[in-house]
Amino acid sequence: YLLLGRWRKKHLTFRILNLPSTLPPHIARAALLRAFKYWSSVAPLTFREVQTGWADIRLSFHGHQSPYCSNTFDGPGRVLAHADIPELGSVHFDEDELWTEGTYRGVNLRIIAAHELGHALGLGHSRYTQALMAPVYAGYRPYFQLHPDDVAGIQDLYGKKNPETRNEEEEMKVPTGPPVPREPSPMPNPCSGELDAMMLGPHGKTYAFKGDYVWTVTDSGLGPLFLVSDLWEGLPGKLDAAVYSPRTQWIHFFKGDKVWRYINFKMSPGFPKKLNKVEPNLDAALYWPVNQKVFLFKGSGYWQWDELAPTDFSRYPKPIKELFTGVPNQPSAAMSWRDGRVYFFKGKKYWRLNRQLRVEKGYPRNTAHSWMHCHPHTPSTTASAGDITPLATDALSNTDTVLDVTSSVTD
Amino acid sequence: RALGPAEESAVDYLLQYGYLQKPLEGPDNFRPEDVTEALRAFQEASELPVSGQLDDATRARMRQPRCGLEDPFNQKTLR
Repeated sequence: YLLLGRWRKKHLTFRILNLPSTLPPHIARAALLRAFKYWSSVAPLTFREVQTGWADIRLSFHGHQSPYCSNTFDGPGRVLAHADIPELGSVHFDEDELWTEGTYRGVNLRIIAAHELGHALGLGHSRYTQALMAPVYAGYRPYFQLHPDDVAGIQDLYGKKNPETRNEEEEMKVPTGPPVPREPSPMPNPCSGELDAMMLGPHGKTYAFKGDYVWTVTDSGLGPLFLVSDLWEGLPGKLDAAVYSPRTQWIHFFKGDKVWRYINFKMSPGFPKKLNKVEPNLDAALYWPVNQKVFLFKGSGYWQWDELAPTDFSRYPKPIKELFTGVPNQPSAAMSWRDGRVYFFKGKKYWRLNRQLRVEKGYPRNTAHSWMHCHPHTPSTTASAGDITPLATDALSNTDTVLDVTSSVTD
Repeated sequence: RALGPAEESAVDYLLQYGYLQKPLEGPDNFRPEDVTEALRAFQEASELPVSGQLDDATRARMRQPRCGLEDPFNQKTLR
């Protein structure tokens, strides 16, 4: 990373002066607000929006002509945006670009805005071509997150996020000691390989749900088990399904005939609601980034749901096997993952589907070995609180490697 | 020697993004070795084969959408 300057304060105001014509305003705004969040979630920075008057950071769109910018743009392609370094604060986007969100088409507004905010906060370009601060746009990534070089640069400027400003999600990383379950509900053993739900959540975190508990699954091992209600206040355990949509930032949990909606760990007003257009007691749910829809599964059927448009469910449920070739009926969990593939879980096994939604050769495989980093001899009994010691195998570079290495060892 | 149009636009790119430094005084044209060095810096930063020649891969990379700010990847111009 390269440092070009820094703000002498850490609590900044911002103002969105205008929006692009190629996106619905609320989607464009959500993309810009999300761009700020990438930086405020790794450094002690806060950003407060103002609707009028002066602001530290000012975002606007202009084209070949601009009354307040000598650096005009060049039409679609090539230069996408530019920004001044601290403490100037102007961030300009080329209004002639096809600004999009949640699709591989056009130019992703959220990612470019996060890059330009990096400049406005004092970062120069990074030599890592996959870093956010790389000069050339590397295209839309459905589960985008900052590169370690981006994080190192912003923390070099403003320090690490300090404890009092840590949000609930940070708590996942620093357990205050084994969570004490309020009632004696047995703590599940992730090495049993059985799941109620799996979810690729905000910031690319993988969450596994079983009984009243949830834990994260990372490349190097499992996070501590927490009561679901400790993270998502008001949410019961023993869930039927869970799904996060990067398109809306909504997390939906399903249980029985109810649905809960959260944004990060905050329940949206008016929830839980009664499920009325799809059957209760669902089995699983996933978000498919290719068509940006949520899929709900029960028995041998599925529903396809557009979160932002009225969906005609009269032609559903449709047979799962018609669209997801080779997967079992009544899955216990399902998710689209960071590697662009879709995963179905049932019993102790899981199936991996390619981009054509066909089960790949060599599946199903064992969930406990490949996802929960468990050795074959780990007892699959229900452990009591605190003695979960997932026997993570060697820390490998990424879960996919774990999947391949473990299975080849098994074979 | 006079530059062809493709080379001209490549030099503009290298200038715009900080790989070539406009001489503070004296004639505008660049010594061939400056352009070669600037191309090498760009190719290395773009994880392209470092040839110092304006090959197709380099031209394609220069056409990719990007940020309008300069790149600090040519140590000489950065200094």
